[in-house]
Amino acid sequence: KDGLLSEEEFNLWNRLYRLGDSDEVKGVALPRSHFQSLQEDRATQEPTTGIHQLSLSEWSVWQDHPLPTYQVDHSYRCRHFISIMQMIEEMRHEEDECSYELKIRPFLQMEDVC
Amino acid sequence: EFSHRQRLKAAVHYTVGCLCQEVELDKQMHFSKQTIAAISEVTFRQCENFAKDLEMFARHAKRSTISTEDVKLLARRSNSLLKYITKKNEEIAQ
Amino acid sequence: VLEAAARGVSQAQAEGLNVVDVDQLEKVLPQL
Repeated sequence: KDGLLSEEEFNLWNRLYRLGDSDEVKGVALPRSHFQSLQEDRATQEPTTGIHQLSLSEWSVWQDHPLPTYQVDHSYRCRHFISIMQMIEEMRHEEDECSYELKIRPFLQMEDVC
Repeated sequence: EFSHRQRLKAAVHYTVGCLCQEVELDKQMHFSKQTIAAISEVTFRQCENFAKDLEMFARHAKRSTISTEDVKLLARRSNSLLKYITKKNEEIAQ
Repeated sequence: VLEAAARGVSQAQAEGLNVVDVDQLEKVLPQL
């Protein structure tokens, strides 16, 4: 009723899900990111032993198409990412000429460029 | 509409090429044409995303004109980006 | 654009390259 775990739920969580000192992996963390093109205070990151750094690129082989969803569709950001990954895959083996450039260049009008 | 969109894309692509050229000179590195194309496409699509968000922000505030406040809202997730945009806005206003 | 370029350069430099190709951009794309 107060929004917190009941004693029974807490015990279940503690037993099945909680990561702690006795576990090899004590926690997970996303790698910290900072802007490289802006002046930004970068807090020095001490790598904490036992904290597993998640990888954003380990499964990129799977990320060039949308995988099945259940009740919620993929976000626009997700579709954007997938489309760029597909584009990269298509261009990967191009040599010399760039197909994107060849397609888009006829539309360039210099008065559009500041 | 298709032609207009492709014109915009071409302008973005050209500009991205120029910006990358500046970085090349600065860092003594080279960008492949395909990398420039990919950065260009990312930028164009991100601009579309920004435009949709900006429209929603303005509409939420019951305005029919997108304002600089809407743009600042776009940058809300990053303190450094928000600071940068706010500073730029003040410079432009002056 | 500048952020993508900067991250691409960092990735290429980390790999000992002086060319930023799509292989390098792909690696920085998720965080970007």
